[in-house]
Amino acid sequence: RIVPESVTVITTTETHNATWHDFSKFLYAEQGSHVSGMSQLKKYFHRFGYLSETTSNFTDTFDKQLETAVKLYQKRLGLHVTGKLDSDTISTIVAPRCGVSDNSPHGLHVTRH
Amino acid sequence: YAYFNGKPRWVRDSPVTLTYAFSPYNMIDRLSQTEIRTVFNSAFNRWSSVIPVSFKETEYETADIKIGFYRGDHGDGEPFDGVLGVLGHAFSPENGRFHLDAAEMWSVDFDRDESKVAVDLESVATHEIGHVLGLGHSSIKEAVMYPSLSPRKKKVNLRIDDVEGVQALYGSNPNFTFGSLLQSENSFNH
Repeated sequence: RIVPESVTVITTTETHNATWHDFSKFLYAEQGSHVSGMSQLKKYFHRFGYLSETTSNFTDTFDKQLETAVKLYQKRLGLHVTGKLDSDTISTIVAPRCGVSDNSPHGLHVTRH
Repeated sequence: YAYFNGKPRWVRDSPVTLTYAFSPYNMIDRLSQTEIRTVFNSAFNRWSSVIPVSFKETEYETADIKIGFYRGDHGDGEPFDGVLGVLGHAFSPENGRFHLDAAEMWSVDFDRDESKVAVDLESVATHEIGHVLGLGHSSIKEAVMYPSLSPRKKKVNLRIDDVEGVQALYGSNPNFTFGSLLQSENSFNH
């Protein structure tokens, strides 16, 4: 279901990157949801190693691939695996972090250099 | 703990000494050079206390590990994004590049820095050194190698997960005992 944008998560606007903080509007989203801007969340998951490079056409729909990515993210980050964007998951996503991918077989593209 | 593909590590004749240096052109003003060097010295010492690897500051051009603070697109294909978001990144062995986002409110003393977005430099330095040595991200929240760090949070003590991971790459420092680590973890938990 589509949730209102006024939903509050544990984090605060002052303490998180503006782009990632927008992800708080996806709180409680689950497979089948369509929320404007969800493609940015997919890009986040792609960047940190949860969506494959072949999933290049990132839409605003919470599809099966995104659910799989969320589950993998929750597992790798020690969260409760629900496949849904619950409060703990969103709080972890918007938190500041290291830029190295969580699925980083070669580190930061070292082969390019 | 996790590794990069192929478990790359620094291969050197024993005793292993890795050199590091700060970029003369890519530093920050909000902390003094002494404060930055002190923090990094402490971070390197945490790792060298558990593995038979020591770290020594040297000239930038010849250093194994090159440390710098950069803004936005800085040429490695992984642009920084301003305050918070991505805090830093480092490359796997034996690349040695170690980059921090210059836009962050880097702090060495939260009593002095009251900003809500202050980030502890030693915590991030300790984490990125783990990558430089060959560790990937851990799923253990308390581990130094867990990927995220909240503002105003300090996490510098290596946990068992971090230690086991890095010792599988380099072996154990002969002076290290897991008993001392367990003791510090227990006192931390209590």
